[in-house]
Amino acid sequence: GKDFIMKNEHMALTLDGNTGKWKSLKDLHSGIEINVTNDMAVYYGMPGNCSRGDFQPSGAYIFRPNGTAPSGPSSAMLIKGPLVTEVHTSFSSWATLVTRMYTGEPYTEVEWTVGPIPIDDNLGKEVVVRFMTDLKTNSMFYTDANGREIITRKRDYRETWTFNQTEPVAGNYAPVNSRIYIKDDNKGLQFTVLNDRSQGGSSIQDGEVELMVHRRTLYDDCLGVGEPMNETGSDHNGLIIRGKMFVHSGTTDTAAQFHRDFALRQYMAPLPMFAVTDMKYSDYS
Amino acid sequence: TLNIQVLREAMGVVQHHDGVSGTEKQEVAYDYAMRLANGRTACQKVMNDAFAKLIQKGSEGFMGVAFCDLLNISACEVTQNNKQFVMVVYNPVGHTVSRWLRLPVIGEAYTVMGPDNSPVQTQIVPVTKRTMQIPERNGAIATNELVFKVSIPALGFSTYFIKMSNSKPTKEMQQSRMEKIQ
Repeated sequence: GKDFIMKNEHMALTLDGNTGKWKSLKDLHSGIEINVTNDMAVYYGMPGNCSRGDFQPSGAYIFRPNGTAPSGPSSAMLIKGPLVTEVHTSFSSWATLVTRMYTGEPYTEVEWTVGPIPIDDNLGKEVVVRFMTDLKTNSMFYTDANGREIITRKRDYRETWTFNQTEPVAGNYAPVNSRIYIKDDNKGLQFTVLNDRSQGGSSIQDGEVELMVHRRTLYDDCLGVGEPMNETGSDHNGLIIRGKMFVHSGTTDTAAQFHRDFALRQYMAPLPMFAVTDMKYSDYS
Repeated sequence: TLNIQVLREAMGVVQHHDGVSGTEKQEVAYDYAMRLANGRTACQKVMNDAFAKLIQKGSEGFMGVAFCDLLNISACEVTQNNKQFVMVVYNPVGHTVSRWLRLPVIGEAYTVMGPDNSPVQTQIVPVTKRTMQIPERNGAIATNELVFKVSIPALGFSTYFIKMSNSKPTKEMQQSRMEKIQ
C-alpha cells in the first residue's frame, strides 16, 4: 500500500502503492520533478446512419467520440530485478499496461496490450493511453511529420484560417508518426512520448498527452470504405494488439538531443536472428 | 535482386493512401499484409544467403538463421524450444548501439556469452497474465523472458551464445522478485 519508486541513474518514477499508477517523474540530472499520472481510457464511437442523413458515425476515416470512460487499474504487480524493474497493471480483462525502467536508460518504457475490444454492448470503442502532467502548456503540443519536422499544434486553432471547433476531441487530434511532446516554458521542462507505430494523438487538456492505440467501430462513416473498422482476427473475437511507448522527461534544452538520438536507434533497431547449434561454446567461439 | 524486389513492390502497393492511413476494406488489408509478409520472407532469404557466404567453409552444420517476427509478443520458436542457441544481432546504424533484448524462454536460468567471450548479465522476468502471449498466435509457450543488453558495432553484427543452465544461478544470472500491489 505504500508508494514506491522505480529509479535508475537518470530518472525516478514514483508509483501509487495502491493502484500502480504513476504519481511523479523526476529528472535526476536537473532535479526537476513533475506530477504525472497515467491511465487508459475509452472513447465510445458515435453511432449514426449518415446514409439516412443522421449523425456522422465514427468509422475508418472519422474519429467521432461520444464521451469517454477512464478506468483505473484493478490490480498491479511489481517485478524487481537488477536490470529491469516492471509494474504490470490491469485496467480490464482486455487492457493492460506494463511500465518498465531499464538500468542506465533515460526513458520509461510503457508496453500496452489491448483487445479483443468487447462490442457485446453494441458500442464501438476507441482506446487511448493517457499521461496527465501538471505542466502548464498553454494549449500547445508538438507532433512530428514522419520523424522529421516537428509541427506546433494549438488546441482549437488553425494557423491559416478561422477555425470553428465542433469536435473538441477529434478536432484536436493529429497524426503522431514517431513522437509527441508538451513543454512548460516557465519550468523549462519537456515531456516527450515516442511511439512504435503511427497513431493519432493529442493534448486535450493542458499538460495531457494521449495516443490512440486501438479502435473497433460498428458503423461505416460513409466516406467510401463501406464497412466499419471491425477486424475480428482468426478467432473472430477481435484483434489483440501490443505496442510500446517511450516516455522521457527532461529540460527543454536537452530533450531534443534525447528524442532525436533515441528515435534513430529505436526506429533503426538492431535485428536479432537465431540459429540452433549443438556445438560446445568453446568450439563455436 | 529478385528477392528484394518482392518487398520493394509490396511497399509500392501499400503506399496507396488507403494503405498508409488504414482506410482500406478489410479484404484489402489482408492482401496488403500478405504482400508485405511475402516480401519480408524473401528478404530474410537474402540475409541468410549473405550469412552463408560470411560463415567460413567447414561450417557444414550451419542451417541458416531464423527471424523471430513475433518477438514483440513473446513468441519465438527457436528460443522457447531449444536449450542452446546462437543469436546474431545486426546493427543497421552507422555507429555503435546497445539495446535491451527480451527473449521468450521456458527455462529458469541461462548462460549468455557475449562476443568478447565473457558472460553477460541477464535477468529472468516471468511472463504474467499482463504480458501473456497473444492467444490467437499459436505456438507461444514461453513462461519467462530472458532480458539482457547487447552491444553491436556500427553497420556490423555481434554474436551471443545462449544456453539453458541446470546449475545454481550465478551473479550474472539474476531472477526477478515479484510483489503484488493491492
